[in-house]
Amino acid sequence: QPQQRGISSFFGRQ
Amino acid sequence: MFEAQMAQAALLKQIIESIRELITEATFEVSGTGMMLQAMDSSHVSLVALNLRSDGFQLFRADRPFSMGMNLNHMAKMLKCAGKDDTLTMRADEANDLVTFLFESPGNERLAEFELKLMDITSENLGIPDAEYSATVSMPSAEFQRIVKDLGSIGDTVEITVTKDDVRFAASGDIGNATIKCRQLLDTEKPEDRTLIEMVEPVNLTFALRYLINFSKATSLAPSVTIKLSTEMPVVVEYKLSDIGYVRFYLAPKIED
Repeated sequence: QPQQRGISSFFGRQ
Repeated sequence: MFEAQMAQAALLKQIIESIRELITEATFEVSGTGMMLQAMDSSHVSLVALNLRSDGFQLFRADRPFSMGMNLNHMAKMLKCAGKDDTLTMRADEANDLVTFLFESPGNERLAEFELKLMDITSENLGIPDAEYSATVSMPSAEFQRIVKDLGSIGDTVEITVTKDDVRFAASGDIGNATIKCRQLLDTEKPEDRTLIEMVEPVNLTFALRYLINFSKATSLAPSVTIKLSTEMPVVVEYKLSDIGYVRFYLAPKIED
């Protein structure tokens, strides 16, 4: 089953 | 001092209605360029980015950058009190923790003033890279809403596949499977009825449908929606607000470990 990723793992924290 | 006037209070009401289930609290950043908001949903899987440019307002004044933290459900309660054709003026200053919404009827015979308490919200802003996407699909927003709602009754996730000929949305669940295929359609009377597929390379991604269904609450804001996809990247679902800005929703994909 594909796992849900968090959005912050793609976009860097500012 | 911050002051901004919008011809239609109904526009801000619709915008807030479309995002308030996803994000209940958010900070509006006001500056000379306009009003911006960026917030993740509570599960940190999706992100809302709203941009209202200052030139899209009838009047816009922000002496210095200013943050306004608001509970969007409380904001929605007040905006619901605006008449259908009322204008909206927002006012706030740093001295007090309030933002004022003034609703004025078209004949100026009724003026309603609502003051909303501002709040301090600790949130982290994410840097969204200006990426090139592998595929961009524009389609009527009502069509996208129908697809995600229909598939939501079949399964929890949707697999979106873009090839040069079409875009496919597929879902499966306990009762069976469904695939909806949309071909490029350019020859329409109205430009917003077009389905336009721009593909650099084919993509295939899986997303949780409940977020996409939630994004489609913004359907009434724009006749068409743009969906941008790249392999193993969040999808962007964009509703353009004519003459003033956009609402963008980002959703992280589901990826095989």
